[in-house]
Amino acid sequence: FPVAPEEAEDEGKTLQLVENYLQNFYNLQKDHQPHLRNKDENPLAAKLKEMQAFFGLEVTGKPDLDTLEIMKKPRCGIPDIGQYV
Amino acid sequence: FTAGNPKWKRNNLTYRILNYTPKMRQADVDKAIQKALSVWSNVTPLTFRKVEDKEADIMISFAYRDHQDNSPFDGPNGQLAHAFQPGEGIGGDVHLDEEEAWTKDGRGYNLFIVIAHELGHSLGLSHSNDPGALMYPTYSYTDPNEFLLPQDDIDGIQAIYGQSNDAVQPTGPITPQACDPNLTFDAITTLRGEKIFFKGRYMLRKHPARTETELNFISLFWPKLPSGIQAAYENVERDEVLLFKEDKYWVLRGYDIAPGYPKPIYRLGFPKTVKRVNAAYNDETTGKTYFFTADRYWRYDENKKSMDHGYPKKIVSKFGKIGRVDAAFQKDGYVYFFRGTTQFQFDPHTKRIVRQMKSISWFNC
Repeated sequence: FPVAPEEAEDEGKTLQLVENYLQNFYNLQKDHQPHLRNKDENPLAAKLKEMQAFFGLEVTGKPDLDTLEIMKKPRCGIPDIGQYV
Repeated sequence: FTAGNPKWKRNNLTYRILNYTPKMRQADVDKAIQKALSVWSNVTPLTFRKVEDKEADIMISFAYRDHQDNSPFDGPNGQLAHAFQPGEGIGGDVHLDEEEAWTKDGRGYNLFIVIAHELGHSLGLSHSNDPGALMYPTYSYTDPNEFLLPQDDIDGIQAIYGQSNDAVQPTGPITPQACDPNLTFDAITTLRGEKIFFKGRYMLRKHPARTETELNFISLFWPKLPSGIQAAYENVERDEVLLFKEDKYWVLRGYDIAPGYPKPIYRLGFPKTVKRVNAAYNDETTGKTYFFTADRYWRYDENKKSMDHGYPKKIVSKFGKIGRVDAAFQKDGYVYFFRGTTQFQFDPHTKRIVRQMKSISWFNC
């Protein structure tokens, strides 16, 4: 069935939350193309897996409930990986 | 460690507080910062000296949104603060988001906890994936009076600056792992169908419908509860859980701590000679609660709200050779007694121990 509008909006919000989080803390490049099916794994899914592995979550590559719960927690602004200069 | 392993070339560092948040008394901000600095100086050769009117190694300030360091803050919650790795200029500096509710206790965000974490970055540490570590990325409250720098953070900072100059090297708490065969428990209770295992400042939570065990700080759910809960039991009929530490006890009604607690355990009928309760369980069929202290047990009538006469009695007289009890709970008519890494399954009808297991048998290891 077509997704009901507010579900679509929720989905949009979720994607925004996930993208922001991975850009801020997992070095996801802003210009990634999350919706293009290229031969490599979707960079967003790859970064999501990295974040899930760091927090000891089940590594699904999908923004499941446990993952979103962690992303909503107040935290330090320093990235979890990579250089912060 | 931070990529490139940046570190200060000197052990005697300076810090300066550039401004203050209006949400706390200045004296409380000073105190929180001094305590946060001592978290690291206590376990390394590092020293910190406060300077007033010149450039310091670590400049501490409260800032709004875009504050010209390419990392704007995001308003209340979300990102609470950030800090820069050791180096000249902005290196080592700590920035705190002024729009957060900074406090010196469990409300809002505790300034001491956040600054202690950021100072870890100022000294060259990056984030740890140990959920109990101070350098874990997400905020979690611990009562500053009970705070002990975890071993994970001690190992990290000493790898950079070496050990403390003290004769006795400081050690810190280790985060419990559910499948650690050496795991022992302070207390265990059921809670609306779940099982809660208490260990230090942590609780391991086992829901029957989930395979994995959830590890949380006790303070995440109950900031007013101390760490080191020593006994706990659920009174299913009243939908209450009683929690004991030393000579005090708290009551959880549903998931919230009931007002007016803690109360002295002597209200339950213990004599003043009893200083703490080691374990407890409530027998759902008889409505009696069994308390375990040292090598004896007591029996409390929940309906009469008084201790039964003729107690305490020797544990061995009723429960056999289970020795002293660390923790206990009842499930499906059986009572499970925990002592160290051993668990006994006791059948109260036959008064026999029917099985002996490992303490971690509930965690699907």
